[in-house]
Amino acid sequence: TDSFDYSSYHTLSEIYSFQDMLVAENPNLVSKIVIGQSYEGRPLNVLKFSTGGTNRPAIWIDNGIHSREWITQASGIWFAKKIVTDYGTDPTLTAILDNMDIFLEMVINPDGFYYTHTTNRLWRKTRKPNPGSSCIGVDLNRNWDADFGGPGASSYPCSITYSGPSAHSESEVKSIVDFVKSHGNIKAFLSVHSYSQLLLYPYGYTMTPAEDQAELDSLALKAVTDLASLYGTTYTYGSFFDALYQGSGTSIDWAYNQGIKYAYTLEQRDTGTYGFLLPANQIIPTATETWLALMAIMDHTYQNPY
Amino acid sequence: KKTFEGHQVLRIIPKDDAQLSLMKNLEDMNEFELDFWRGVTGVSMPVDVRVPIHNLESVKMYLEAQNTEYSVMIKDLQVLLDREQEEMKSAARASQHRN
Repeated sequence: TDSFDYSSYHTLSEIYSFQDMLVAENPNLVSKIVIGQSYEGRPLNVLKFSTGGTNRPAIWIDNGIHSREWITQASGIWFAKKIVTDYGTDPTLTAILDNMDIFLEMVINPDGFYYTHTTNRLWRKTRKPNPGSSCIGVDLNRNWDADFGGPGASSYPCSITYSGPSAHSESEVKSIVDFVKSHGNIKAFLSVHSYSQLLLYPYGYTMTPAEDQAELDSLALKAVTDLASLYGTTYTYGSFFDALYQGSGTSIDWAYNQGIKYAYTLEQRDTGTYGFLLPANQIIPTATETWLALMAIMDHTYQNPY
Repeated sequence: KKTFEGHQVLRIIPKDDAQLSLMKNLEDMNEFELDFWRGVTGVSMPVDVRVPIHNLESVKMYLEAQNTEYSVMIKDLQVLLDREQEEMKSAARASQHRN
């Protein structure tokens, strides 16, 4: 993986190969777990970074729930390499990994991602047909059991925010739900999107503040400050409802309601130039600055056990 | 393969509640075949929307008729997509060469 081109976008098969290479090169640190299958039968791979122990507290990171947000999957690759490179050299990450595990799903929506490479670069949803409709796919970030089907999601299959027929109806979501529940010790749930430069915490479905709003807010400030320290990229932060819009059935609201306090959605670059078509030469700078925000949250999670 | 020749991405910043409401109406209109890259959130918050070439004139006229200002964020989407595709190909070629 040293010669892997991190400054280029890659196909799904290249990403799967990368994952296998990383595992092969780092057998004592990285393993691959297949938590399920997508609608079209692709594996839902999660990389587990662990230095040992059983059922340690853990951090969940996912990328690519919306398939056209290519910077997120590309960043996921970079994050994975960063973890193996920094373990043993970066004291903060080393301390985290000596006590916690990190789970990284680089491509939550592989069917959609494949479709963006082959047919429609701007596809967002899954590729599952909707009975009774000619429109395809579900918005995986409206399919979670957190005020499912409420305001900010659509019941219309042609909408880009179509929630699906029922909560967790999509295997891509259900697989994560089952995994997180069976693990039982996930302490942070971080979902990476693009391109609005936002750091959001629960709730999205209600304007009622989360019980931990004060802590989540101050940690968000720390994370976006760290992120901005590299290239000056400015993020807005706040609750999903306040900083973005009302959205029901989202992953972080579900995670928070499961008792995972540190639940955040990151919206990576960029605002107003390229949108979903961020040039490849911006992958590494974007991933690098995002990593600073992730590290702030991961370190806080480690330092503040609950 | 779906292509996007001449499609533009417009950036619209609603200045008041009236324009915000106009944007929300636009979001619900199917006839323009719009694809909202950044949805309607609030006053002064940018809305980015992909407009197919065959509806560009109508959408721009609609916005202008409502005194809503917009800017062109991406002039021709396919040009960017072609560039992205070419970059991926050349990166893959370079990788094969290294191997």
